This record gives sequence, structure tokens and C-alpha cells, in this order.
Amino acid sequence: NFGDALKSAFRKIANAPFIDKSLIKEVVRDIQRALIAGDVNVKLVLEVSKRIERRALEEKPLPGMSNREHVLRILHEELASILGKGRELPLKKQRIMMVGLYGQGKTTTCGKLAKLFQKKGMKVALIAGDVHRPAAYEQLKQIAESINVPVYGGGKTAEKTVKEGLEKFSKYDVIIIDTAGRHALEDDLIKEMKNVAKIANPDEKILVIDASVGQQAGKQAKAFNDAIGITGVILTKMDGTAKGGGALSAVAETGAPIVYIGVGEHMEDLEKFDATRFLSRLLG
Amino acid sequence: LGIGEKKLDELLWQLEMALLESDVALEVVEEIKREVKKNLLGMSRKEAKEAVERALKEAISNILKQSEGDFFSQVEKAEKPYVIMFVGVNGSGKTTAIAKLAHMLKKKGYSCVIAAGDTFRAGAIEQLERHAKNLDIKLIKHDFGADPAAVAYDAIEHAKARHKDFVLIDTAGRMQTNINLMEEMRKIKRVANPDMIIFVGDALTGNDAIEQARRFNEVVGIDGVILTKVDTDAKGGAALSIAYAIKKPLYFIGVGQDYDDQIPFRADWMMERIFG
Ligand SMILES: Nc1nc2c(ncn2[C@@H]2O[C@H](COP(=O)(O)OP(=O)(O)OP(=O)(O)O)[C@@H](O)[C@H]2O)c(=O)[nH]1
Ligand SMILES: Nc1nc2c(ncn2[C@@H]2O[C@H](COP(=O)(O)OP(=O)(O)OP(=O)(O)O)[C@@H](O)[C@H]2O)c(=O)[nH]1
Ligand SMILES: [Mg+2]
Ligand SMILES: [Mg+2]
Repeated sequence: NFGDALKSAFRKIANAPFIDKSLIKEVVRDIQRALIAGDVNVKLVLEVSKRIERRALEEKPLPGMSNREHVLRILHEELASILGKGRELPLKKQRIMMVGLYGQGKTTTCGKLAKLFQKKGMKVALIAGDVHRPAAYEQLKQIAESINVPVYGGGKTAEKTVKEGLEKFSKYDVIIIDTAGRHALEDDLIKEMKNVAKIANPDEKILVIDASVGQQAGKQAKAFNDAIGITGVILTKMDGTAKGGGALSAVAETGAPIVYIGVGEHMEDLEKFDATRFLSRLLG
Repeated sequence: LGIGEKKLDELLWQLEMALLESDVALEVVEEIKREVKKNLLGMSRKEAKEAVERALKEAISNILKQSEGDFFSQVEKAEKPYVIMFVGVNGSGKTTAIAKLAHMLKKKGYSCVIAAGDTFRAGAIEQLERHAKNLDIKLIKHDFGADPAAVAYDAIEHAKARHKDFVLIDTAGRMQTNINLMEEMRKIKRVANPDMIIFVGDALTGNDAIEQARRFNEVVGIDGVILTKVDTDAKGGAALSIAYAIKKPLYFIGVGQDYDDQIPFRADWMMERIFG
């Protein structure tokens, strides 16, 4: 397992009397393997490891820092600069639109977000903008009932449902709009998403992405961003074994920070994003 | 003089990248590399250069060969009702795969009963109800929160009494790290005693595909696999990862959301996707 790969990498470097090129190359190879096994985009891994290699050789270890700490510090810095800091959603009157690929956790996360804002004392409402998936409205309805939040849905088209829902909930503080799963190659679904974004003019457009998504993460995130502009990323199912390396690409491609992570199926299973914890988990 | 390991690594580099970018798990790529290098070491540099792509394709097709299998030849002669239980992690496409298989079976003249075994997730029973209505297929369901094993049992009894050919049991998505849910899955298997357990995997999944397949196989034993969402442009390397991890037949791939969007898996199609 790749926690061990990195441990052995750093054992090599810790025992070396000085850092030389071949040792760094070896350590960087182990870092690459850990990142790839954690689902970070392969090209991104190659880019980052080139930088780490160059910096490890060119930069002097800070005073009192061991070889191992020197390389670890550079590694963390490089990854942290891609990931950025988390950002919590502000507590203000707003419309939030949730988008993403199939089965990522959009509908469930709508409920989690609604509960979060409601706990902070805001008036929250949900709009069932998924008119394609069988019983999607039913699913959101049951979620809404469980947290005592109103929901609007059942329209023939996503555009009509969202327009009517916004009228109905005009007095509410936070309106959260669920949408159907879709992917980059479905022109009519991408068009639908653009239409809904135009109608709703959301303050936040959140890309919901599953922690287990592999090399498709960056490409799909880019497509969503090109279509409507993403303002935040939510990484779901972090309660599994997946490392969430795809999130690095999602952030890199959209320029949007991770706002929360999903850690379970219940409405309270939403946590603030902590970049340091995420990275130490990614690196095993 | 034979080609050295370092030169071999360089030769393999591009092909290694192609596999990783197709979502083949790192552990599988490294195993394939080991296999190929073993066959190429000692060749001259010129020979190795020419043989490397062929050797790689051979190593991959050997893994995929272990996951070829025809679903219908497996089930047609079997005693009926033939009971199939569907398992997998959250959102992988289990419920949709069941609807598609029911549609396929009905087209072939078989009768089906579907068991609404996900009694936990919001809207899960209603989602299957909608599919059952669209396909005009019998659905057995209990109340929200009921014991999934009881629903499965009920559906099987119904199938026996009415001489139905297939029972398709839907179950809730679950993380392989959740001990209670793994235990619940074991219990459903004990009660339903299915003829086949199908693991439904998602082609969008990266390295976790190996972990999931392995763990589900350890807990209940997987007989076959369906890989979904291949139409999302995911290369489907997860097919290779899962085949490597549990060596069980990959019966179908999901290529869309309509009832007809589930087709038999063919190894040469996968090779074309990764290398083509
Ligand atoms: N373990 C775990 N399960 C989650 C999490 N978030 C969502 N799920 C589960 O993932 C599955 C899919 O969730 P949905 O909310 O239906 O996903 P979706 O993106 O709306 O799906 P589509 O609308 O079909 O695209 C469900 O079983 C959820 O309960 C999470 O953070 N952890
Ligand atoms: N594009 C595409 N979407 C698919 C495919 N299979 C399933 N989906 C979609 O993936 C989403 C999740 O499908 P479900 O069948 O609800 O998945 P599940 O495994 O039953 O989910 P849980 O029960 O919540 O764990 C839905 O939006 C489906 O339409 C496929 O082959 N291609
Ligand atoms: Mg949904
Ligand atoms: Mg389901």
C-alpha cells in the first residue's frame, strides 16, 4: 500500500548522508506512485514531480531540517498550492445550483447543505431540478421532509421547474437547486444545464464529485466549468477508502476551491474541507 | 548484448502512461509491467522495441480473458427461479442495471420479479417502482426501513409460487469500509441464497475499483460483474482492475441511461478503447 511506498522513500532519504540527484529521483518516483494510486491526474503528477525534483536539488534545506523534512516540505507546498484552502459558503441570501456526473451525491448533498444553512437560522428551500431520473423528485421530497425544509418539483422540464420554484420561494434566504447527473458529451443535457443557470442566475455553482473518481475528474470538471462556471467543489464519499486525488484536478481545472466534503449518507455527514488533513490522507 | 532493465522501462513508459490514464489501477499496471519485462529481458534492443507493444497487449488480454463469460449460457439451463443479487458502492448504477437486465430478460421471453431490497435510501423503492411500471414487471416491496432480507425472501417465494424465471434483488449502496453494512449484505445473502451475486462497478472509478471488488468478493463472493457509465468517455480501465482483482466474468457494460443501454462485454472492444 502506498503509505508504505512513501515511508520507504523517506527512509531512504533519511539515512542518506547528503541528497544527490539519483536519490532524489528515486524518492520522487515513490511520490509519483503514491499520488497516482491516490487518483491524482497522471499528467499533473508528472508536472508536480518535476518541480519537486528541481526544488529538492536547488533549494537548501532550512536550518535544522533533515533531508526528509526538506523533501516533505516541498511536496506539501507543491500540492497545497494546487489545492488551495477550503472555503465555507457564506451565510447570506443566495441561490446554489448543484451539478455533476451521475451518482456522485448531488441530491443527497442538497439535503446536507440545506440542513447546514437551516441550523444557522436561515430560511432554506429546495428545488427538484432533475426531471430525468426516475423518482428524483420523490428522493428530494423525502430528504426535504426529513430535515423539515420545503421542496418544489414535478415540472415537465428542468427550466420550467426551476423558474416556478424560484417564484414560489422568492421570500427564502437560501434556495438550493438539484440537477440531473450528466456528462461532458451529452449536448442536450449540457444545454439544459446552461439554461437552468441562466434562469436561476445562481450565486454558487457547485460541482459535486465522488472521491473515487479517477482520471476523468479533470476533463469533466473542465467541461462543467466551460459550460456554466464553477464556484465551488464538494468532494463526496470521503468515508470510503478512496483518496480523492481527482479533487486536485477538479480544483486545478475550475479554479474553484473545495467547500465541503461528504462523509456519509446522513444529513449531518458534511464537513468543512481541511487541506492539510486531505493531503496527509492522500499521501497515506 | 540484451536490453537492460532501465532501457526496458523507458520503452514501456508511454504504454504505462496510456494504461494509467485509462484508469487501470497502479497495482495492475505494475503487475503487467513485471510480466512484460520478464518476457522481454535478454532480447536485443531492436527485438525488444518491436516486441514491447505486442507483449503488453498479450499481458492485458490474458487478464481480460479471465473475465470473459456469457451471461445467458450461464443462466439458461439453470434451475428456475434463478436468483440474482446486485451489490456495489453508493451510486455505482445498481438499480439502473437491474432495470436494464430485466428489460433484456423480458425481451428474451423470461419472466422476472424485482425485489426492492434497498429499504434505506430516500426514494429508492419509488425509483424501482417507476422502472417496474415502465417495463411492466412485478415488483415486490415492503415499507421504507423494512428488513432487506425479508423483501428478498418474499420475492423468491412469490417467484416460486408463480413460476417466474428470474428474481433480481436490488440492495442499498454501501462502502466496503462500513462493517455493519457489509454484515447486512452477508445476511441478505444468507437468507436469499442467490444463484448469482453481481458486483456493479462504475467505470468512472480509479484505483478504488480494486479495493471495492476485492472487499466485496471477500465478504459475499462475487460471481459476475457489470461495469456502468462506460459512455461517459471513461476508458474503462476499471474493467481490467476488477478482472485482475477477482478474476470473475464481466458480463455487461452500461453505455447509457436507457433500458437498451447495457451490452455484453467483449475483451477486444476493451483493447481497442485503451490502445485505439
Ligand atoms: N457513503 C456515502 N454515501 C454518499 C455520500 N453522498 C452521497 N452518498 C450516497 O451516494 C448515492 C448517490 O447519491 P445521490 O445523491 O443520489 O447522487 P446524485 O448525484 O444525485 O445521482 P444522480 O442524480 O443519479 O446523478 C446514494 O446512495 C447516497 O446515499 C457520502 O458522502 N458518503
Ligand atoms: N450515463 C450513464 N449513466 C448511468 C449508467 N448506469 C447508471 N447511470 C446513472 O447513474 C445514476 C445512479 O444510478 P442508480 O441506478 O441509482 O445507482 P445505484 O447504484 O442504484 O445507487 P444507490 O442505490 O444510491 O447506491 C443514475 O443517474 C443513473 O441514470 C450508465 O451506464 N451510463
Ligand atoms: Mg440526483
Ligand atoms: Mg440503487
